[in-house]
Amino acid sequence: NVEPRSVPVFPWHSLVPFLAPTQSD
Amino acid sequence: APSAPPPPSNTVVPPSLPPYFIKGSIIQLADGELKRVEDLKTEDFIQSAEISSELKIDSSTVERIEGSHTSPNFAVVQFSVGEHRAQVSVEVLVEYPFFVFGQGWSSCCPDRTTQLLELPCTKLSVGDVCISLTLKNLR
Repeated sequence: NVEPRSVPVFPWHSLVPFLAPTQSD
Repeated sequence: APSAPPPPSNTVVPPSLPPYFIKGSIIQLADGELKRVEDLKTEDFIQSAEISSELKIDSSTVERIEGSHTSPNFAVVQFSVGEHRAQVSVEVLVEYPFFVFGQGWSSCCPDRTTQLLELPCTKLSVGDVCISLTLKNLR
């Protein structure tokens, strides 16, 4: 039997390349 | 709950083009729904951020795009982030896609993005407003 190959699932937030700088107010 | 990416420095250099931008990649939204990367809409990011306990959507306006001094394959994109208009520059591969509000995936070199990733993409331009994230409730 051949095991079904699992498809990688990526979280939505990984698509955004950087975090905005922390605001200090 | 999603684990937050590390805190930003002023310039962020992704090591390479991540696999999740390849057409057909499966993306899980915050409510558990699965979508292909090319089918994502602005609302998907907004609704996912609303559900998230850690992250919220911020808008980042492209202020400048210029070639990198280090390699012709890279570009430096300067953003004005959030209501405080904080300046952030990112050095990315020219084919690196950003998600523009109300428009979709855009890159400095959309032809190359489509060639390498098969991801439908438009040209990223000065004035475009991209989706970015910030942490909620930071003190």
